[in-house]
Amino acid sequence: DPNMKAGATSEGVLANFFNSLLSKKTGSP
Amino acid sequence: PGQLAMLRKAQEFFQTCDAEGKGFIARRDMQRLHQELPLSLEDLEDVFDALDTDGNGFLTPEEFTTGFSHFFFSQNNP
Repeated sequence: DPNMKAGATSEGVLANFFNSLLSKKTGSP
Repeated sequence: PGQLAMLRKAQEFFQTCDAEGKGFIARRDMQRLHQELPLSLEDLEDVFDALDTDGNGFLTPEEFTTGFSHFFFSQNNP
């Protein structure tokens, strides 16, 4: 199912994005 | 309690993306994060499209929070 694949991909890309924001915040004083 | 922490983080991240304080995030705001985050422009486009559920080209705080809540609770509830 292409829709399911797209959903899983966007979930991964969102997790990557939010994790980057989290480490940016914790990384700066 | 988890809900409150999630909302605070969502608000904080929304402001990071909406550096001009417009009250919404445009596609170019997302692209600007390319300089700050270790993500490609293509990744940031995908993030924007994934969050922009109504596809109008703007991310509202509600859309952003909804997307973030899925991530937040999937991280905190294994």
